[in-house]
Amino acid sequence: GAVGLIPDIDRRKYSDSGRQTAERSDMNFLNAFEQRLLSMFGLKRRPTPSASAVVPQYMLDLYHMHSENDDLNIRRPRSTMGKHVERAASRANTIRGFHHEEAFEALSSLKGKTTQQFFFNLTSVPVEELITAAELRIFRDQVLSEAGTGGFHRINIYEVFRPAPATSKEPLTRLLDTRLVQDSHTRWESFDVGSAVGRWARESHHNHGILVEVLHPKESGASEEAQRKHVRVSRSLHSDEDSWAQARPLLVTYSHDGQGSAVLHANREKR
Amino acid sequence: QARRGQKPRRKNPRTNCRRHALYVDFSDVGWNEWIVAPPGYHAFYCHGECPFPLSDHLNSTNHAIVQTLVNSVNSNIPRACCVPTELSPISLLYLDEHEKVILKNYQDMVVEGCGCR
Repeated sequence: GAVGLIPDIDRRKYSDSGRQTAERSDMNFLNAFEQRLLSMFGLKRRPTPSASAVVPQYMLDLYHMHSENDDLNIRRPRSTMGKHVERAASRANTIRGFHHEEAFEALSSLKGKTTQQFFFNLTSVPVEELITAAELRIFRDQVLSEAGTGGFHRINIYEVFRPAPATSKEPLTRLLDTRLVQDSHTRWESFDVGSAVGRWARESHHNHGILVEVLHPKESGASEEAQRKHVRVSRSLHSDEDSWAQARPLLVTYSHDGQGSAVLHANREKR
Repeated sequence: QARRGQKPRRKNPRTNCRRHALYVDFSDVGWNEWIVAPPGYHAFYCHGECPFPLSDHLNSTNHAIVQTLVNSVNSNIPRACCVPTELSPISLLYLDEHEKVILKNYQDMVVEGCGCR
């Protein structure tokens, strides 16, 4: 059904001889073509994204980096994919990007430590799709300090097994990934959350989200408030709202639905 | 330089099976709201006659074997069809109905070659 999305009956109408005049046949043709395209995407109706829908730059970079549809001569910024996902990503034929549900955030700023809970809604992942890898991408904004040398922050990524029974209690968590980073750099960090996300997609009732803990350096020239701004885990930690849409944390899943070849080597698959 | 007096060669009205270009520009059909990239889709399609297995011009010789072959063709047997014989995938970046961004590879989307089958 995917071969040649143009319905047979009307192909020659839309080739060299130009468009037919009969409005009706145009609409029939387009409706038939659209239904084929939507069913191929597994969509029931044509999506109507709102103006506020955001396409993360990383997804665009992945598309341009590996798609044969794109003019490879154009030099583009290259996002760095997490090493831990490269192998699984090379086998995936579907890559999905998710932003967390801000309504379920739980930001807490204690002395020397900032924690934030993220909940990602994965119900849009079809059951037949097997998630083979997932990365949580978090943006770090350079902190300028008088001393000039950047302090070191420890970023810990936990899976929440059971939410905190009360605000005074701690949730039950499991450490998924950790990293020591210097706050004089600006870049994206990629953390391996594949083991948790793969299970959540299969059994959504296990999905209690991810807890990100940032331990700030004790001895550092920068103020506590400036340090909290380094790791972009919440909209409220920053004054400029505009950058949040592209700098907010992004969960990227790599999956395969059992049809066709991998995205990231489309050109090599050409027969 | 066309030679004087020679009739221009009559273009064969029936073209044999081959691949024809066909580009669907997603903005023409309003899909660029949800398909982020590429901006359009090189669909191509196969179209043309399949004189297979015997081409008509073979009938111009009176050689016994050729005449036997040409006249023994059973006209009730349907002719071969002009269909895609080589295909390649494309990647599409789009927003689904939940406004989630998806990059997906779709098999057999671009017709690379056609043939009579």
